[in-house]
Amino acid sequence: ERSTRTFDFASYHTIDEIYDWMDMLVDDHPSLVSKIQIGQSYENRPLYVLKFSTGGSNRPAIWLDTGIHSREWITQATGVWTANKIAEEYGQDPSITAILDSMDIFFEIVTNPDGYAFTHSSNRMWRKTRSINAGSHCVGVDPNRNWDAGFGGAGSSGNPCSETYRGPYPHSESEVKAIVDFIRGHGNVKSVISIHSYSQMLLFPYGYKTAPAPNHQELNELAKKAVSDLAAVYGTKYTYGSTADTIYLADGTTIDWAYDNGVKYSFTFELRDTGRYGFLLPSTQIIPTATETWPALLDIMSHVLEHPY
Amino acid sequence: EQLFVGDQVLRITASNEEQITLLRALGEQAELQVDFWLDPTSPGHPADLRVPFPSLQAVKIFLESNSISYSIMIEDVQELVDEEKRAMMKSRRI
Repeated sequence: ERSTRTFDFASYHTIDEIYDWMDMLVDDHPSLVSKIQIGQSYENRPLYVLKFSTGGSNRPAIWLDTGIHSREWITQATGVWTANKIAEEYGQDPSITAILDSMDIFFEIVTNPDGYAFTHSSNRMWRKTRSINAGSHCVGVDPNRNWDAGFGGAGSSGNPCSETYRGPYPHSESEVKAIVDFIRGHGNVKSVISIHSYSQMLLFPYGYKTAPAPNHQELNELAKKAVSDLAAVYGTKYTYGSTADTIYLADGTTIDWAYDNGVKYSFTFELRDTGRYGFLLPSTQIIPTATETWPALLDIMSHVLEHPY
Repeated sequence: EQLFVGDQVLRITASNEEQITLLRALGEQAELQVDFWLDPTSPGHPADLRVPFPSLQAVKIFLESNSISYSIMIEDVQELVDEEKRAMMKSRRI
């Protein structure tokens, strides 16, 4: 009998191995975890979301996603470890128990399945979706520039051959629209946490403008505490701040769309590396990376629980 | 399957806005096929650039002739990709 206990969290896995593991996690925790499908990718792969719920109906919810940029393998691997940790720690860890006793967590681990499959089969460096761009020989849209928030500005590209190509129109990518429709349909999502790599940063809105968000102070304080607790594990140093202040102008991003649509606690993580391996982070660093990220995620989720709005 | 034999990743540190502009222009030259892993943002912040082997010499000449400092972050991308594959195969066998 296969079980999540035999799954090697310290290794990278194919999309099929991750999807099989999701079914094992549901089997191992049937009263807490379920798997829902929120749509299909461009190449018709299912978009699976793990739902963690202890009951109630339409409870306030937290959305987590990893792997929207397919080549950032450390994020999908961290997603698998974190989802398992949530399931294993419910009933053990007081923080995650309190969170799940009042809120639901929705976790999309392979947010760009076509791109992820392509990194395994054809091009390890692939970042975008795999949609065909009419009139161009270049394939794919940057799914983190395709959201309807500052769409089309200088912080994205109109060139289909660019890695930051925004797409023909907002939510043109089915992988993005599926999340938009899910969050709008749910109507009670209080936090969106999108996990990327690399450069060790914790970012919050805005990216499409330099003006501070209305809740800048609160988000900044929360980010400060989260990166401090992350660093306490192995000393990994993160910077934090709004996307525009900390990195650059970036339009059409997940967290800007979420924030503009009423999701106050919206954050992007940029996980390891500090500039040795980049996207090719060795699998030996999967568990340390996931382990240090866990307290930061708990800080944010606990803050959401304690600050209902 | 695309291979990256001899490709290198350069960690580039621009010292002023003019050099940032030069780096962005470098990224736009389709024939070089370069790929920014970390985009150039502001002076002093590193930008990581994967350069295909055939473009390496041209890119390094460009950087050096414009006094843009860089170091080699990854000597051979394919070696790391191969190592990653070996680790996955080993895990599957176990």
